[in-house]
Amino acid sequence: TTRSWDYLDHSYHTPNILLDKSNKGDGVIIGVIDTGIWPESMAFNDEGIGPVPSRWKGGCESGEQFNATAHCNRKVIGARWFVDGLLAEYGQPLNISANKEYLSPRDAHGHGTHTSSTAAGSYVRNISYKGLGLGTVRGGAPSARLAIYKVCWFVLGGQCTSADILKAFDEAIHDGVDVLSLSIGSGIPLFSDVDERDGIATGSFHAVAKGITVVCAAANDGPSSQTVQNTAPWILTVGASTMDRAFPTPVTLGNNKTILGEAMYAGKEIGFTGLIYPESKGLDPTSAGVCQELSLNRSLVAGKVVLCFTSVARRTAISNATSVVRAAGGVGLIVAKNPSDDLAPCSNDFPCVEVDYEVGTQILFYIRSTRSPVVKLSPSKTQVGKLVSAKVAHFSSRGPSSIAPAILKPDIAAPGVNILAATSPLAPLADGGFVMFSGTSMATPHVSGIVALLKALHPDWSPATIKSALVTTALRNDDYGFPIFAEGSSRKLADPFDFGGGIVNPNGAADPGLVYDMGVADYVHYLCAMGYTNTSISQLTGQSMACPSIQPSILDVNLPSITIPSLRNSTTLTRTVTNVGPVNSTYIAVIEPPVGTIMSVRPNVLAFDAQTKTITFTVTVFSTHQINAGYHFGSLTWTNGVHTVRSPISVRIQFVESYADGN
Amino acid sequence: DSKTSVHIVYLGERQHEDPQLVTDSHHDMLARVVGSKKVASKLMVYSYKHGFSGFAAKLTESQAQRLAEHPGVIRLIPNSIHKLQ
Repeated sequence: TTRSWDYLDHSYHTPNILLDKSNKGDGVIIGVIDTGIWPESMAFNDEGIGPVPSRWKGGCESGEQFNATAHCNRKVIGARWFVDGLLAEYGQPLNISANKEYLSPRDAHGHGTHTSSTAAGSYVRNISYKGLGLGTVRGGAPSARLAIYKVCWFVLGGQCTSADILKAFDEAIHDGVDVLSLSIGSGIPLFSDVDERDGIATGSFHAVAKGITVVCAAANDGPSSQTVQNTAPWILTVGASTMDRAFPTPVTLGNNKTILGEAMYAGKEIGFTGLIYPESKGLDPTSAGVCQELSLNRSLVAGKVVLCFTSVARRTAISNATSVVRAAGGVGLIVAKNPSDDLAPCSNDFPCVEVDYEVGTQILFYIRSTRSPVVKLSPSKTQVGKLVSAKVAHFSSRGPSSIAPAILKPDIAAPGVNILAATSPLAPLADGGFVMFSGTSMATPHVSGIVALLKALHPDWSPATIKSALVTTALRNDDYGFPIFAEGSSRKLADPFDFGGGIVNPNGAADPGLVYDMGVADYVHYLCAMGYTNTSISQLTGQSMACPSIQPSILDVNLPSITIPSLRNSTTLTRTVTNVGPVNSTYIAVIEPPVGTIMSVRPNVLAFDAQTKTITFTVTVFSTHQINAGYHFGSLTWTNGVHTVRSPISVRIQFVESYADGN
Repeated sequence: DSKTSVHIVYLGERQHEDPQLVTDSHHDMLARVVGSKKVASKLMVYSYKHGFSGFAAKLTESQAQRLAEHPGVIRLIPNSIHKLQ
């Protein structure tokens, strides 16, 4: 967070509407359902924070290495832990032999401390990761309070059960949180919105019905389409973007050519030393140079830097290669791979530099053309600003939703790559209690913090109003005016399935002009439109519900986006906007129709006054081609000259229905 | 049939304002299936009593089946795993 808030124009360096007007989120309570908290972290000091809000009904629970009296304060006002669902499955005691874990709110893993400090951590100045990314660490709502619900445990890689998650929801609703932040997902295929196995969908329905905004991670299964999770329309689903910061690492070849790779290498320079590519003889000479399959001869590798290639996006290939090169006495590693935004330091400050295939091939050609190739590896530097363009992260899960493609997911994106925040000092890569993590887990609390500020500024706004304000004001271009790209293979302009409305714009969301509001009745409309039975819907809502005899259209769910997954000839849908700006305002529609469609809006001028606060309008979309196509994207923007209320539009023309052409 | 696993018994909206009464009703319901309040207490994992009504309990398949048939039970679902992102 030493850069992310600056990137979002949400910094104390510059005049900041939302941060100032909301008093930095003072009085708002963010519940974080995660791996707990490391309470001694400087990020949770309560200096300058007022008394605990009187409406708070929660509390702190003591446990192993966690003393409620000593470890909770005016910043961390709640800390509880729920493990019985996991223990009942795996038996007691908890099998924590592989990792340290505490039967208490104390966070051994570090993930919960990271997300909590990103959402509402206090200011901690002069923090860096081994000199990289120096700046001030803080949460989005630095004066908001934190209520910690530990449900995820450092066993089997980090697990949380739906029974424990549901209990956390149940208690958080009782305790009086305003926002719930969940950096948790399940897996594909998804459970339905009315299936309690997705404890998040069920728990969040009840939370949202009580006015609590629930912010969830979109998951890390990108860049493939239809991988987004936490897709219920009442959830605010967050994808991950990069920001305008990079860690270029000079790689100087013996021919004096310097190439910039990427790494988090904070060690000493590796002066010119031998460079090898483990090329074998025979019919498949490149097989020996595959990073995850390296098998090296110590006599050839000792004291040298190794180049390898991999097509594996995850870091396992780099980890494996690092271990093998180190074991063989190598002093450095250059990995040629597709960009994956999964940068991390290698253990023990071992230099492992990532380059793309093009650069990797240049290095390989240099090795092949030289009798004694040499290389110099310099420490990584921190680069910020306009030279580094933001993009949707490779790993960020993409829409459309596999449950309901007409409901745009993810809703929004926020920085989630190389986020420096507090962690458990037990986390393997921690540096002085801080670490850089990447994931939609890290993007989620950025949005949770902003939601807390919006809640402080507009206490009467519903979760749907907050979501609408965020989606319709999100940014599609970066600060420097360039469109935001989405990392994948290959890189392309980001579309709504990559980042929903765009990258979150805190100050814009504070004053959105118009909003698309929803309540429980609208969510029931959605469930009816999905074809869920009255019984199923009653199961979810807990009340007897009856859908209208004519099934409502899912396209009419009052979302701040329009997604038509199957347009044949034409379709008309309805939306209702509420004026939350100046009472007397007139908005006109600006339409950017998706390719292959014609769109009309009626009325195309909306005039609000003291009597008219909400207006319903219709949107008609015609297809101009008789073809089964992929999605095309456009927008509908209402503007009064001051406010720009932009809804992303996604349309797929389908003349043959149920055609398995996923995106 | 002696092997137990955690099931979530979802009962929908709360029937009582008092959370203690909600929890008592959960124990009563489980006790009717497992034979006694003492056994029910041992098998109960969580009582969901604030935001909604339901409970999680360690159940054998036959106990789960009997609970699923109880008129007050809206849905009975096995526990499942979520992961950090």
